[in-house]
Amino acid sequence: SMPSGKEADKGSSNVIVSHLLVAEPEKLFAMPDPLQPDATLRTLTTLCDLADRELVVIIGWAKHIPGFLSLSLADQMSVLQSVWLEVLVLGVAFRSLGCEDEVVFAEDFVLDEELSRVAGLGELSAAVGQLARRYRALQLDREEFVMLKAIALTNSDSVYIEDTEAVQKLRDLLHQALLELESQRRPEDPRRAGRLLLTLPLLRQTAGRALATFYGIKTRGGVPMHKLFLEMLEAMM
Amino acid sequence: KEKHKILHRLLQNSTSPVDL
Repeated sequence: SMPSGKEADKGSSNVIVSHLLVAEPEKLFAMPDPLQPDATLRTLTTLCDLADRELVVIIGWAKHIPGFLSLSLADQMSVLQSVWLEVLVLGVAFRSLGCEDEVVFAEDFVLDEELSRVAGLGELSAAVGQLARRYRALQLDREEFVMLKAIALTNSDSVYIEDTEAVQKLRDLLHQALLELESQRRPEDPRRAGRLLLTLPLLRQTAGRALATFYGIKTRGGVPMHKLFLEMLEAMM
Repeated sequence: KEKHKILHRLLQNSTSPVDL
């Protein structure tokens, strides 16, 4: 039914949040190869394969973000090349909210401290764990998660973006939707939206740690990596 | 751009998203 009066004012942000909730991709499974006898190789191969499939999903998801397809193809590429790891890491942190000392890369691929350390992923897991703690303390919910993920997409600082104004417009639209969402749901906490946005520096820092980790794996070699994953890693270097 | 062939292709393919 159509909202009226004061309810109508609440419409626009709710439309965006509902849209983002529907656009949220199905969860992926990591499916570690039980026949791989080398635990480290199994962990790293599983992680890189999962990240490659996440990438495909993230690219498909970005097309559903309001206004993203109105950017030029070149700018869509520049934006995705600069923020895909932030989007990926935010998803992992959100999945890990319920687990204090574990990182949930996928439901069937959960790494504790020891498993991570053995595979050389100790620093990455610690960084994602720190980010997850921040969101746990904030009790980040699903609506806020999808809003924040969309904002992270449009928060690109890529120097290759040609029409920065168009990207700024998308960012403003989503920022406004977050402000409206929080002012409706938590009028008693006017700092809520700001608190969420203040997690973006840690998100970028964590994505930087992920980049260093993946680049290290690539440099050392021995772990199969798909072409798209390599292409996107290269784009960030 | 040659270097980013796969991303380019994925973005170009079905440029219009599936109806939600």
